[in-house]
Amino acid sequence: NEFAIVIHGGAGTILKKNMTPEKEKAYQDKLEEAIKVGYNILNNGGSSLDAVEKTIHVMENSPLFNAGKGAVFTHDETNELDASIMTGNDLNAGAVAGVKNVKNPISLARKIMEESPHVLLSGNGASVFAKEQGLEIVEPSYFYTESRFKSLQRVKEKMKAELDHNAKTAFYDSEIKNSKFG
Amino acid sequence: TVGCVALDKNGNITAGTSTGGMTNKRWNRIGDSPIIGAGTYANNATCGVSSTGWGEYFIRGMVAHDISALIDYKGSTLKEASKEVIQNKLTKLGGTGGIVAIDKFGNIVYEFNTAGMYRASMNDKGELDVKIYK
Repeated sequence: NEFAIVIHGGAGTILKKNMTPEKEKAYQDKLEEAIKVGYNILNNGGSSLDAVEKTIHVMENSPLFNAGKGAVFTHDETNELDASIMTGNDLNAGAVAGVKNVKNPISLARKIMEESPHVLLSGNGASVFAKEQGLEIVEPSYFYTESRFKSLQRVKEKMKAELDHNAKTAFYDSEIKNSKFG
Repeated sequence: TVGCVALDKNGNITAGTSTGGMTNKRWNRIGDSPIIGAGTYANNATCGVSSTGWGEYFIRGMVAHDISALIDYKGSTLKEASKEVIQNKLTKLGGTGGIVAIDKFGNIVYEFNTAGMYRASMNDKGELDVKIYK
C-alpha cells in the first residue's frame, strides 16, 4: 500500500451477546467516521502525523471510547488522561500522563514533541504547558459520563464485596478483570 | 484506549495512543499509553504500533518496541512479529489486550488475545474494514 491507516478503540471481553444492535452500530459508525478523517488526510497527500492526531480527536470527543470525553473514572471519581505520539522518520516522541483538563490529550502529546525539549510531561505541569500552547482547556466535569461513573461504582461495590469474602475471586470476576483494561 | 497508526505517501509512519487508563485506578497510576516503546512506537525502517489492554503488562513486555525490534534484528514480517509478541510473550506474562500496526510496506495488522477489539483500517484503494469481535 502506498499509504494506509489503522485504528483501535479498546480491547477486552467484548462479546456479541453483551452488545445491543444499536450499540454495535454506534461503535461501527464512529470507528468509520474516525478512520475516514485520517484516510482523507492521507489520500490528499497530508502527513501521517496530522492523520493520526485528527483521527484520534474523533474518538477522544466521543463518549463511546475510554479516552477524552468517554474516559473511565479513578478511585477518587476524577478522570486522568494519558496520551503519546511518535514519528517514525526521526524517532521523535511526545507523551503526557495524568492530565485532568485538556480536551484532546493527543494534541498535547504532539505539542510536547514539537514545542518542548522533553518527551513526557505529567500532571499540573503538563496542564500549564497545554495552556501556554493554546490548547483547549475544559472543566474536569466535561469528561463525566454517566455510564463510566456507574461502572466505577459497580467495580467499587464488587471489590468491597470480594474483600469481604475472598480476594482471589476478584481475579476471576469479568467486570473487575475488565476494569484493568485501558 | 484509542489509538491510530498511519503511513503517508512520503513513507512516514506515525503512531498515537490516548486513554483514560483503568477504572478505579489510584495513586496516580500510569499505564503503558504514555510510555514510548511500551504502548506506542514508530520507526520508518520497521513499523508503527499502538496498543490497548492491561497496561502494566505492556510496560513489562515493552510490547510496541519489541514488535519493531523483531522486524529490525530478526527480519520477521510484521505479522510474525506481532503474533510472537502478543500470542506468546504477552500471553505468557499473563497480559491481555492487543495492538494495531502498519509496516513500511503498508501492511496492516490487528493482533489481540482478548474476546474482541474495536478496530478499523483503510488502505490506499479506499477499502474499509471495521470489526469488533474476534
